[in-house]
Amino acid sequence: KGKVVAIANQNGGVGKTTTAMNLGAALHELGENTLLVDFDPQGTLTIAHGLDPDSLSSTIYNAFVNPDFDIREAILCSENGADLIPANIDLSAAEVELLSELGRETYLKETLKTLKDHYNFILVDCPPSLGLLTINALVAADAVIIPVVTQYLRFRGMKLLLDTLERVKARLNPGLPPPRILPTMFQSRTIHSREVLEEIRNTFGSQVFQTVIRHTVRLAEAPIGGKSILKFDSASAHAEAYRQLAKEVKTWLSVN
Amino acid sequence: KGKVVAIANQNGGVGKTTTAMNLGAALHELGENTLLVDFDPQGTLTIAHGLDPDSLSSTIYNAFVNPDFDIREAILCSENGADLIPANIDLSAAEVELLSELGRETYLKETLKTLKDHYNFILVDCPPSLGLLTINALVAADAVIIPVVTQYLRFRGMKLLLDTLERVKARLNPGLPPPRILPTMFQSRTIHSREVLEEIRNTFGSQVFQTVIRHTVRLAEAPIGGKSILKFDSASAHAEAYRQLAKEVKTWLSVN
Ligand SMILES: Nc1ncnc2c1ncn2[C@@H]1O[C@H](COP(=O)(O)OP(=O)(O)OP(=O)(O)O)[C@@H](O)[C@H]1O
Ligand SMILES: Nc1ncnc2c1ncn2[C@@H]1O[C@H](COP(=O)(O)OP(=O)(O)OP(=O)(O)O)[C@@H](O)[C@H]1O
Ligand SMILES: [Mg+2]
Ligand SMILES: [Mg+2]
Repeated sequence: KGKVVAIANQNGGVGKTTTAMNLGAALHELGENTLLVDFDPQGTLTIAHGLDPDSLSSTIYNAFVNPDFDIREAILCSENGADLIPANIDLSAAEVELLSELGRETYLKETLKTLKDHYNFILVDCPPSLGLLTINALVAADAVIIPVVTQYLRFRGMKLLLDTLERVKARLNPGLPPPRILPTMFQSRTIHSREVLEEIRNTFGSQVFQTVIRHTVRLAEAPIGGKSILKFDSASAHAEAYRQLAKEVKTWLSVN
Repeated sequence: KGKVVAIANQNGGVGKTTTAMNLGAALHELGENTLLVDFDPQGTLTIAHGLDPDSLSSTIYNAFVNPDFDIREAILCSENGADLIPANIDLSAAEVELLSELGRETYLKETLKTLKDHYNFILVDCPPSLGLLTINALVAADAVIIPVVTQYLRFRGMKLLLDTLERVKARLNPGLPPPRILPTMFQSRTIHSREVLEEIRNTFGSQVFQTVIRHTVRLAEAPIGGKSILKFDSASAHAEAYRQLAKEVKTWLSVN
């Protein structure tokens, strides 16, 4: 059965979407049938695939709020390898619509249930908040990846997310393993980045991936043409880092 | 009379707090009596001053929800020059507490009213969302600065903020001038950054500051010791950029 992996951090601009895009492509390259779910009303993962969120006939919103909708109608193929369920601003209505529904935190889990038979990995790109959308992703998840930028001010907000994860685990998803932390936008030439990375490793030990994603403009460029880094600059160290990460994720979730 | 300047962008990690900290220090250096207001429950501006948000006796929260609280009790002096009203997680309760209050969008405007007689500039560091806190800051503001990172995916979310500003202006703050855009984390060595900067200037013309803040690890390091870049590395090009920005802001708001 396939694994749902939520990519979450309520801090904005830490590399959630970039992780979903490139880890998805790398898992596909390893032969794993992979699905990406854009779960951010801003639709950034959808934009990163070269699509216009406002011109889509169906999105994750349709399947999320309406259990009778055939989710396969919202799945798009991509030249990057992994399939995509896109999102747009409609999704922001879901938080209000579901607020008083029974079991409102479990809707995404239900939505993705049948897809776990068709995909080895389903990566959910979370919005930068801890509202009902992110909670739904954490409840549906078999594992959680937290991208963290190696800068002093960015590393500080972790406590809120970890406390939320504990509560989700205790009440709604007891099987959830400890989250894994992915250091991103690492600037190896600076002492500051190295010191923060060291602090992250001292604090979280083996929960931190060996793979570190370096700061590179190439990751900001790739999405302009709707490409993953594996397609945009396949032989680069940056593409290699995501291949490395994909292998670590497979080992962690013991998928062989 | 002093001017309230909101520093807002619902996207996270674009340099709102860094702008408040360093523009505040630079305005003070020019002889302008300046106050910084941390209006983010994460308390990042408070942390950037070397303070522990959890050990404060009073914060902006006390004055914001309680009109009888003497706001001067919450003002702290700082070695960086500009005074500070700190924030902590208590502030996140305010959004719920004020939700059904009459005139809930005008609370901050009332809170800051008397301070406009004592300060030339009051800079409000907004949280990364468009909830009641940011709306309060936009209603209280005489001007708005929007930091934008010169990366393709980061530049895309502007429409939502600009639409919100239009609605605030139409219903609650008719005197609000067009916002000014501050390009941040600019990497002059990359074509990508230059292309996005060009797109920003083509789209917004004279609304974009001449000053551009470059990507530098020094801006991530300075807050560790609770310092602005003017104190941490006064002779640097980065400190100079904020001095430049302070002059532009003074001219824009015709304060002489
Ligand atoms: N390692 C990296 N080096 C340089 N730029 C990067 C890197 N990773 C991501 N970026 C760029 O940083 C910006 C933020 O990344 P991304 O959109 O993935 O973050 P996010 O956490 O999904 O943001 P949001 O919280 O807004 O959804 C984007 O412009 C992206 O292209
Ligand atoms: N020009 C710059 N170059 C490099 N790093 C920067 C620059 N400006 C800010 N930073 C760093 O980037 C991170 C985000 O900046 P900052 O906290 O100011 O953004 P923000 O918009 O206030 O974030 P949030 O939305 O979380 O409140 C911080 O670690 C900061 O030190
Ligand atoms: Mg994202
Ligand atoms: Mg901030």
